[in-house]
Amino acid sequence: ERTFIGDQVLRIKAKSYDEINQLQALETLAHLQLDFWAEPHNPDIPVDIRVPFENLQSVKVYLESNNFEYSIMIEDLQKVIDEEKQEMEMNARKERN
Amino acid sequence: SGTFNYGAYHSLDTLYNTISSIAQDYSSLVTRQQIGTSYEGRPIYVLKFSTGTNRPGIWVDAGIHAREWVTQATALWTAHKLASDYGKDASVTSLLNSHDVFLLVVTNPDGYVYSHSADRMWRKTRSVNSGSRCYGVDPNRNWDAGFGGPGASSDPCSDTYRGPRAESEVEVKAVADFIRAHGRIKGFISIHSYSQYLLIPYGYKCTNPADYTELMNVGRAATSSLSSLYGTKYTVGTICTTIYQSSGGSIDWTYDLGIKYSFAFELRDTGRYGFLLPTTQILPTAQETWLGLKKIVEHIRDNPY
Repeated sequence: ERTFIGDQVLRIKAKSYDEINQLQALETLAHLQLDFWAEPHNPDIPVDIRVPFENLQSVKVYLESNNFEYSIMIEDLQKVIDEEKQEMEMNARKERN
Repeated sequence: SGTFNYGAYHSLDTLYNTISSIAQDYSSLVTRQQIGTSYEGRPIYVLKFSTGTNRPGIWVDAGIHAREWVTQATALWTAHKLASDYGKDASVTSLLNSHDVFLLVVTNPDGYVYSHSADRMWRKTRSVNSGSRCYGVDPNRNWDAGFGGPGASSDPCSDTYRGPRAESEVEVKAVADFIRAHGRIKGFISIHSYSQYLLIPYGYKCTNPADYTELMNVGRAATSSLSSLYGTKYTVGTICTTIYQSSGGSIDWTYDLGIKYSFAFELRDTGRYGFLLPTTQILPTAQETWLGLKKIVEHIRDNPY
């Protein structure tokens, strides 16, 4: 089973269409294995990207060195998935009872 | 039986059992139809809500990208709502007295199972791509609408891989064949999450559809009704102007086929969870979405073409 330990979801606020273009360029860098949950299109709408743990540093350095405003939407994806899984198991037990 | 917990995420088996239960519990109104089989051999079930013969139809599907669990949950809740409100709610009753509704709760069953068992973030089908180590096709880049154009990848390892040809995915072909064979589908609504958008064609090109003004007005009325419950804010617009250019999408195909009322819903996001929306959010999401859906289907009912 694939795990997502240490993967984060970053929420990026682009300030201009130039920054949107830069984020779109990021999408083409396949080696970073980024999963765009919300795509870069319009500066009014934040961009959400799931970043694998091993590429977090590179992506954050890229964002910070280009003055992107971002926040961490999900600190550790696996933790949230584990909670979700536990909740599902608990619900299934309740239903069996 | 009334014991099903709509406020929880469930396995495919449980969803399928519940789909069967709804058809049994409301047998005079609802039938379960198998419209195809997934790549890995799972049945693709549609719930048909019908009170007579030779009616025009409205299509609703959910969860084409498997990881969007709230989407399938919302569709299942909607199925129960439609069935239980018939004969009680005047709007639902008049809708189902004039139109059939087809509801596909799990559009990508293989992906749904894979997201439960192997990769929670999976969004594609599970077909084998010959010559590649990577599996699956993005089923919402695989429709015959500008296929192969911008906003879809030709790389089988990409999450937006369009596939070798339009309708190469059996899950897509099953729906397309059903729509073509029916011939009188008047509305097509595809439910996704998350982003809080109500989208209209086009995505494969950046020009407005001929019915742009009407579709935008319907969309605004729907999202205004949706927002009245919990204040969730939606953006209405074409796929290209609201998100980005993307080819091979379902509502572009249906619109070009002549189904004027073609919409894609991107359901709620609180800004904290993305595709991991907690179960406490399921019922509010379903309830508010229903208000939006109802506005759309009422417009379809009242504006025959």
